[in-house]
Amino acid sequence: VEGMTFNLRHLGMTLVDQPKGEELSAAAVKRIVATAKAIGKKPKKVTLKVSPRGIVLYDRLTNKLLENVSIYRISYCTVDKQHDKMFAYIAQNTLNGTLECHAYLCSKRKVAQAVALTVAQAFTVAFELWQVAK
Amino acid sequence: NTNTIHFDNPVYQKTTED
Repeated sequence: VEGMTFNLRHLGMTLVDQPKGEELSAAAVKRIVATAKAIGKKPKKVTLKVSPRGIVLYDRLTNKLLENVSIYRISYCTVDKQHDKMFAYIAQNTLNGTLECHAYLCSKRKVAQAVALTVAQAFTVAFELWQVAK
Repeated sequence: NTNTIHFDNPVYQKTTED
């Protein structure tokens, strides 16, 4: 419940028009990978902390808080089939309501799977807490 | 081939405040 931390690299973000879907997320990850390659920018090293409250992102070099994504804003998470070291989630931007797909490069496929499974557990715990609160 | 791992969030857009 207190959360788990993973060291990943943020590869990028792209807008999507649906909150979930295998084809949709695969296409989004493909776009992010292509853009990152085109730009040739090294993916930013981040620390991703997962808990039933949501996902918190810190810049690993400066320890600066990058983003605090509430669990209620995250619609979906996945490990991409083609890029199996890539973990991605789709979240709604609170400012403008747009749906963003964020993709992260993990050191190994197992790490990507561990992150996805941990986020899924956070979804489940958050749902149980939400039902109690209701 | 390994199938994708994906999870939908049951609390997406559900907030306790409203």
